[in-house]
Amino acid sequence: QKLFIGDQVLRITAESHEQIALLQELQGLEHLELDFWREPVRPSLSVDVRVPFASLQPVRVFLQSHGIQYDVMIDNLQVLLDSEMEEMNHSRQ
Amino acid sequence: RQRNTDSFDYSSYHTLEEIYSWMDSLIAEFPDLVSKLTIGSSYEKRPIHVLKFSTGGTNRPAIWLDTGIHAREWITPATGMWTAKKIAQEYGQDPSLTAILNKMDIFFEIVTNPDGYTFTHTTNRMWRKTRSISSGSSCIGVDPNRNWDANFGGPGTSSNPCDDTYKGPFAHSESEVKSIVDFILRHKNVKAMVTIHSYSQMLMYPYGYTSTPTPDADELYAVAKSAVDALGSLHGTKYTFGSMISTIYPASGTTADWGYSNGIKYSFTFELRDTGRYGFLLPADQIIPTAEETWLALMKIMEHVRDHPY
Repeated sequence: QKLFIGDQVLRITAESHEQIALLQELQGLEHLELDFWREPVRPSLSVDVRVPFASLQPVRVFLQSHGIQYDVMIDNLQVLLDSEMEEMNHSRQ
Repeated sequence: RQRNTDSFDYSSYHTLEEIYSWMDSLIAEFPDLVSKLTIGSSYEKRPIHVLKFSTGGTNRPAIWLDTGIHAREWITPATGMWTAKKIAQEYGQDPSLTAILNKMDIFFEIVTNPDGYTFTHTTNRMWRKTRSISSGSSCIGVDPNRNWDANFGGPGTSSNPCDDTYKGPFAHSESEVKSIVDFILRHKNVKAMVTIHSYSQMLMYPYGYTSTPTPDADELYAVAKSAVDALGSLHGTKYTFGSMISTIYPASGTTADWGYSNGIKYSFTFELRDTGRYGFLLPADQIIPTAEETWLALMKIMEHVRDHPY
């Protein structure tokens, strides 16, 4: 079973089309294995991306160095999944 | 021990087996209204079931609803189950719904991507595609919402089998999609098609692949507005609405565009709520509020379809 320990989901707010273009560039970096839940399209729509633990550092550096605003929507994905699973087991019982 | 749909916990997420067993219970409880059709099977040979709500007649005009095409969006089948129960329960009680069902049938596919859904429960909670194998690639699965024959392979799709928006080798290559296409084309009298996703709080209509408005854009705008207003009246959830391309992004090969291009004027796609900022990992205690508010919007759409035959 695939685990997501330490993976974070970032909500990114681009302020311009230039920043959207940068996010699209980020999206193309396959080695980071990013999972875009909401794609970079236009500044009015926030972007949500799941970032594997191993890619957190480079992604944060990328965002900060380009002045792109973001906040952490889910701090540790696996914790949320564990509690979801626990809730389901409880419900099943 | 026999379970019934009253004791079922709608405020939790359930496995495919639990959902399929729940369907059978619903049919047993409402035998004069609800039946089950198996319209095909998935890549991994799981049956694809559709609930049919019908008060009689032959080949009546119909409304198609589906939830869960992107496997990991668990809130959508959860909303679908609550909604299906509501339809069954309210027939004969709610005059408006009763009038809809006295005139039309409703077909409801609650788990549109059973393989993907099972995979999210057993192996990878983040899976969103089908589970078909692509020749020449080690990556698995096709995005079933890019696989329809509506500008297939155009903007907003990927040709890379490793991407989440991989369109597939050809339109309707996925049996999960083909089963619906065959069913709807064979039926010939489907008047509305609503596909339910999560989680951007949007109600959209065609097109997704072109910014050219449909000939029915004004009417679809008005229907979407009234649906979104109704939805927001319950918990204040704010939806945006409009054509898919103007509201979210260019996307080709989508369900809603296929529906419209095949003569289904009232073709919509929902993106359910994101209250709590959890994306499609919506906390289970939000299932019922989500379903309740969505119901109000669905009713507006279905009422409009009932009152505007074409």
